[in-house]
Amino acid sequence: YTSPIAPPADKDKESIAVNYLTQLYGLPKQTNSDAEKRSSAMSLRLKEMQQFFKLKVTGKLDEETLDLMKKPRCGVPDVAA
Amino acid sequence: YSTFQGDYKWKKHDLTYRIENYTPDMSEAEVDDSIKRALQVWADVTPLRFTRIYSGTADIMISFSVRDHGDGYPFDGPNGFLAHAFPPFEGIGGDAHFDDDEKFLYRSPHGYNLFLVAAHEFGHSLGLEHSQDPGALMYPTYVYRDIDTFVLPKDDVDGIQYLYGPNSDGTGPKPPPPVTPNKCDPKLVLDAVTMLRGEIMFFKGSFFWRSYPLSRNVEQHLIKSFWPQIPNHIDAAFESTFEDKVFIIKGEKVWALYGYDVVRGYPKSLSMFRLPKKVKKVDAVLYDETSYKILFFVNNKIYSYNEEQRRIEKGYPKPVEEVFPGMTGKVTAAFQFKGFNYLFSGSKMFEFGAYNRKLLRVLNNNYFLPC
Repeated sequence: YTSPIAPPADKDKESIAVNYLTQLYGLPKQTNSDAEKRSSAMSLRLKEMQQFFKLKVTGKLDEETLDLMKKPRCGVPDVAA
Repeated sequence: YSTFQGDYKWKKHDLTYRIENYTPDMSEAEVDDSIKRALQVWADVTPLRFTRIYSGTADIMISFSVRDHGDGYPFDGPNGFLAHAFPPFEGIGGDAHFDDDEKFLYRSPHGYNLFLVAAHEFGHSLGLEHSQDPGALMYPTYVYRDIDTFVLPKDDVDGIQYLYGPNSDGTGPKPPPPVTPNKCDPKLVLDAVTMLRGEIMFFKGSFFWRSYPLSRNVEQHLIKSFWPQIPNHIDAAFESTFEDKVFIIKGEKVWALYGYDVVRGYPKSLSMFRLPKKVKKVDAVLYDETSYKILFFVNNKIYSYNEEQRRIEKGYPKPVEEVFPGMTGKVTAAFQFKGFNYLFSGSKMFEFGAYNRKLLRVLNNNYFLPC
């Protein structure tokens, strides 16, 4: 069924989010070492995703947002495909 | 709905498709039929026509593969991304790729139904992007839908007809495409309302809204995207704080949720609440926390069930208007919140004091469901 799949033990939340946002929301590959830049890029894409799915737009990786990232879906980007 | 920016649509209406390989999950005939019906979903509502070819390059090339399959968008193993497709343009444009690490099935609601996944991907192959309408086929996340009764939702029909116009035969889709309920509709009549551990849940048709009181944030979801076992178009719902469960009622059946999980051993019969056998349907249920009483609205009468003593109270059923003076219309939904009882009738919500049951205000339906 389609309820959120059990959190994969060996993947931490951060890498699930990075993979999801990179594939679907154009998060640049994490090349730059500048942590500040990276987290603001991540926060911006999180807001885009939360906006798209009408979640609370926090820019933070909260439970609701992570749950949605774990749902089976189409691999075509949601914005700027 | 949304379409790919730029002029990404086919310049012709007669398109070809080719199934390059098969998944071991299903027979070839089942794959052929799933693909054919998935394309027909779009042909039914547009002038587009699809012809299968068995060699050479088709407009829509269909294949099953795993992980890195050479298009720069590797799949990710079981679950996660199920498939992807490219909008109309030369070369790879229109092609649809299915992740063969998934379990694709022909009819079962378990695993991923190939017809549903393919119909979604072909929306991309024709020029649609993802929709924000949670009821749309082009919504990004997979939701199982009954494929025997599947009708392309109106949002998707609007999107594809924006690109290609309506079916040239002039025969519109039968039955009419389902429309996702709009919380701003002033005529919205709700099926049921309940608390769920501090959230308020509003049910309508195949959908529910979940709202966090005092927050403007409201999410809308297909019921089946959370609980495939729970039916659409429910009659009533209520949260028992005594049992820490939400009970959902349709006809004579009762399902139970513990948090967001469906409780095993359900559905049970409505008789679990000792209602008379003649009661085949309830219109609304109000859980009264002040007394642990459960009020069942059946037409214009109320049955009061004492949860602690597990029996219907003496002197019931009573007319609704005797229990809630001023409540003259049919009650379709009800819930209690912060010491007030809210009864929904038509597109209005009647507010009563929980203790004195005095009618205090008549409000619009979306008082708690901000538009």
